[in-house]
Amino acid sequence: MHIKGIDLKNFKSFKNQTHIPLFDEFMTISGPNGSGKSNVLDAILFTLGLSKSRDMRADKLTDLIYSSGNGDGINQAEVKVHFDNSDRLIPIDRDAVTISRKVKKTDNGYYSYYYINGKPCTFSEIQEILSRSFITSNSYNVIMQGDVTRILNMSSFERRKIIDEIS
Amino acid sequence: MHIKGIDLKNFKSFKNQTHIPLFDEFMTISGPNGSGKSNVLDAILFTLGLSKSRDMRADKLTDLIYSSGNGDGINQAEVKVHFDNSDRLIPIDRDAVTISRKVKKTDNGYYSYYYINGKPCTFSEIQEILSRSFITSNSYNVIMQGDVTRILNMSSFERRKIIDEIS
Amino acid sequence: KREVFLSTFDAINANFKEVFRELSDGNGEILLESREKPFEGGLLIQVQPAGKPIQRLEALSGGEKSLTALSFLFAIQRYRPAPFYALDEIDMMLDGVNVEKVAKMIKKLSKSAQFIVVSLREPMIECASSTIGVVMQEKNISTITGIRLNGKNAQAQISA
Amino acid sequence: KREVFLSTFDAINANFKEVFRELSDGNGEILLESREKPFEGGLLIQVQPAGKPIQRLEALSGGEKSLTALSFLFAIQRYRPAPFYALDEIDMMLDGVNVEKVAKMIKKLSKSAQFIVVSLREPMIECASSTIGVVMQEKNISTITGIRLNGKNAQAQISA
Ligand SMILES: Nc1ncnc2c1ncn2[C@@H]1O[C@H](COP(=O)(O)OP(=O)(O)OP(=O)(O)O)[C@@H](O)[C@H]1O
Ligand SMILES: Nc1ncnc2c1ncn2[C@@H]1O[C@H](COP(=O)(O)OP(=O)(O)OP(=O)(O)O)[C@@H](O)[C@H]1O
Ligand SMILES: [Mg+2]
Ligand SMILES: [Mg+2]
Repeated sequence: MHIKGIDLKNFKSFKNQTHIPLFDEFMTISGPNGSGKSNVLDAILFTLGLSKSRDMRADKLTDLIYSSGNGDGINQAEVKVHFDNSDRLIPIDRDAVTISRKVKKTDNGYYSYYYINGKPCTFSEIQEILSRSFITSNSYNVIMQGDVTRILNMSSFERRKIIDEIS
Repeated sequence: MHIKGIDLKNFKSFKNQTHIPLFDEFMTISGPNGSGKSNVLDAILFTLGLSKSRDMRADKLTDLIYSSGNGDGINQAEVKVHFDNSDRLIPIDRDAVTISRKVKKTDNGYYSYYYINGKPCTFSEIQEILSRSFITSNSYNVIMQGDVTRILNMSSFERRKIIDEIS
Repeated sequence: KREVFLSTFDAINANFKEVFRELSDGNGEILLESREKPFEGGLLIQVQPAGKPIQRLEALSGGEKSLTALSFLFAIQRYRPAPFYALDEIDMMLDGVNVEKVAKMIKKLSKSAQFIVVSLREPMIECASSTIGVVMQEKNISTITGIRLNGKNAQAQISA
Repeated sequence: KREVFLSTFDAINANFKEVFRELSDGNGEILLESREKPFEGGLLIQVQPAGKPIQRLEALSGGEKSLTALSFLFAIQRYRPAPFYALDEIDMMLDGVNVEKVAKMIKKLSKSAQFIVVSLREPMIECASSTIGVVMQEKNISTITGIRLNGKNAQAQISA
């Protein structure tokens, strides 16, 4: 299983419908400071429900919706993460699985919707599916910017818990 | 006023008597990871009393004394910071001023001695002299490794206090 | 439960020793505070960079800390790879030689997992199989500039 | 006291605007929560990187945060230089273009203060007037390898 591609629309600095193709190999994302590199990783974390808005440098979820600063009336952001599931690591009997998430601003807050292959589902369904493919919010496959030595700063108990999860 | 040079002996990874010449210009210190670059800055902070041992990655002051790990019996570290004082910014009527500090391990703790031009003095005398040349522990002329954005993470009150000190 | 935990722990510890040696030429290991009752204690990391005594983690340099943390991550990856890894500027405190060592290791590990690595450092970008460029176009809008397939150097233009 | 504070604040604010524009082409300023009673409020930093709207400080990228923090430091330096500055890898989150911009600014500021900058990045080392090399010799002992006087390239061997 790997991520085949990501589609973003109005997510953080990705205003226009943007497709990012990914391959099952060692890929780097590069570009000038402030160009949107970390926002691409935030898009993955947002869609898979792996992090709270604070980790994505947002006070509230609606801060993730593109804004040019002068009220352009965009009230929704959507990200799709396309997986190659030919090894059936995701317990769904299809070669291609897409997990997507939408956040929509409303008058008194926001709505957040998750989808699996286009069908609405709950956050816990997403969590259930992903945990069986070893993707959980405290698994060690994501390192945010500036956080590379996090594992050294945590307590010895927290470190041991990582091994608990794996065994 | 500027730093003309530093002499270290048994301070952190600088075991042998080491002289580092400095000039009144833009200098860089470079070298491989773990070679001792940050230890040079720690030596300046230690001698001028600008930081607590925690900031120098030491639990206690005696962790700053060179140790090869197998008890080589070194129980003292000394650093001398030589200033060019021809502009008399340091309120001492001499062209060259040396501030030095020694830390010595004892059976039940340690001693720490400060010297100005070779004569023993107290920490508060050092603080007094340095604050008149705009060097205080919370002035903004030192940035430790990994701490470049500290000013953004502090409270707005703390930031305003920086301006208080300057005016 | 204890048996399963200990066999996982021992396998990851063996990996950690190997990875730390490969990245920094030194010795490293992970230890349990209590092997008898592992769930009552924590897990310690002890490293000895090349030619140095065993260090307290706090006394390590910035680059040494990065290599230690990455060794732990890669030791787990070798035991049970996650499907993908997303790493954001993990090389920022590394000197050129160490960036290259980490990049080579990721290249090897990428045979059993997908690695997506944000980096500004030349040795990391050069070593990757492909690179995605991101730029800020007009008013605060990010676009993807294209994919460089390193070595094959085929520019695949991406339609936004 | 309030008058003195405000005149210092205004001078540093003017510097901050200039420095931030020079480093990032954008607009930045520092603001008082209460200009009437400055000592009852705090100090805010508001920046707008080139071509972007005004940002909350948390929403900035790693590189943008570094440039903002450095702009504040340099703005104070221009108003009242400390005798020396000791900066440890301030360029670790900057891309190559920004490392060069910061290095050029330090070069300019070093006419009125001494700058000692630890760095692993080529553009910073190239721009300095001289570079001190540090290496780990035998068992955990650091030595100074020499001073390179950039441009003049005179190798001055330092006796340890
Ligand atoms: N909701 C939003 N709408 C528009 N732009 C946004 C939004 N949230 C964040 N941004 C923009 O994203 C930019 C930061 O992008 P990001 O953190 O991905 O940069 P980066 O490429 O990782 O840079 P660096 O190399 O400095 O880490 C900010 O300058 C900000 O303007
Ligand atoms: N008391 C001590 N005795 C001997 N060595 C010490 C002592 N304290 C620290 N060290 C050594 O100093 C080394 C760290 O040096 P330092 O932090 O200056 O490296 P650096 O050149 O800044 O590296 P980086 O580029 O990774 O930041 C450690 O590896 C440690 O072995
Ligand atoms: Mg980033
Ligand atoms: Mg360092």
